[in-house]
Amino acid sequence: PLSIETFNYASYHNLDEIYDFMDLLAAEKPSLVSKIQIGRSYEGRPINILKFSTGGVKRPAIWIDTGIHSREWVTQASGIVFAKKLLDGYGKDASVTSILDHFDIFLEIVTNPDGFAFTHSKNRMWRKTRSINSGSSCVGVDPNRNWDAGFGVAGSSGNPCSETYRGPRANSEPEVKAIVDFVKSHGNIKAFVSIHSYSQLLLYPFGYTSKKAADAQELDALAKKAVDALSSLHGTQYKYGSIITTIYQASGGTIDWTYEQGIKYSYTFELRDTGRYGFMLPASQIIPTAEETWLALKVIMEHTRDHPY
Amino acid sequence: TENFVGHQVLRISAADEAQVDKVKDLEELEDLQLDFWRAPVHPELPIDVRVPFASLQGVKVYLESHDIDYSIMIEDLQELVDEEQLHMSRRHFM
Repeated sequence: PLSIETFNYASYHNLDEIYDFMDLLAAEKPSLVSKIQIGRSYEGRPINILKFSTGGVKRPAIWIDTGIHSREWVTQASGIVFAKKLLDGYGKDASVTSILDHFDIFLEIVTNPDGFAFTHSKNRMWRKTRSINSGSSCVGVDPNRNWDAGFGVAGSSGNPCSETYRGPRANSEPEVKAIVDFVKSHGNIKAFVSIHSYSQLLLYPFGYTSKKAADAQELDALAKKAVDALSSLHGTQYKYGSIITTIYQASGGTIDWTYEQGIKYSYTFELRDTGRYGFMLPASQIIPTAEETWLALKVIMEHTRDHPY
Repeated sequence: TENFVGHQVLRISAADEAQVDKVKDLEELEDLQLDFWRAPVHPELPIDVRVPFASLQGVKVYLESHDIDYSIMIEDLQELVDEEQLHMSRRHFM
């Protein structure tokens, strides 16, 4: 029988296996882990997140999501490893224990379930959601252009056939709306990390405007610290900076919205690699990628813990 | 199921803004079915694009005729997809 110990963390998994894994995790340590459904995808799949909590009510919280772009398989696979590290770490790893003694952690491993299922069934290269665009034969919206932050300005497309199609309106995608509603109803999230691949970058707001974030200096210093920690494990080199200065103008993006909601520590990772395999990163690189990223995540979580606001 | 036999992923290195714009012109041609893994933005950043087999010849001629440097990042995408599927199915029987 499948168990937390026999689960193969060094392999890619399909949607059912990941959802089964989430149930295993919640069953393994119900005092620490619970599964919450925050909505339903366009095609009706449950949108599930894991909550790691050691008690308290409406405690300050940290949010991590992976897989918003469905073809970026190393991100969902890394999310599974992060979940295991949180489960194992509490009570053993001083840093994880201290963070969980003060914060709840929410982890959404499959942020775009319809798209992810489609990469396993029909098209491995699928990136967007699977919503039907009226008046077009092209399907799907880019869920990282659909947020209400600079929505519709330069940095996204109005063409439903484009991979960066912003959608008919902000939050049109149930996968995005579910997170928006959760963040607003929770109201006490202090750090928000959305994980993509590839390019090996650590990015902070803004993407839709060249206006500097009010906390840009602190975010930049923290990004450097996180990237140094990441590189210390396998020497993987990352660049860091604001989205618009480091890569390009991108509007309607997740962390621009979370930052404008007041979540200061808003970051996006672009995991391995820099362009040998791209989205087809071999499964042999799942564990090393997740391990190095975990070091950077811990730096961000520790900083959040030590700098209440 | 989408088949990627013969699809290649090219890494394009634009020398200047003008060459970036030339690549952006390609992006507009929907018939080519290009899938930009890394969008054409500015010369410092590499451009990665998945090119279906049917468009490969035309795209390469276009790049070469504009002296735009490129290399082949992935020779045949379907091979990697097959490898990945094999690894996953093998894992099922471990």
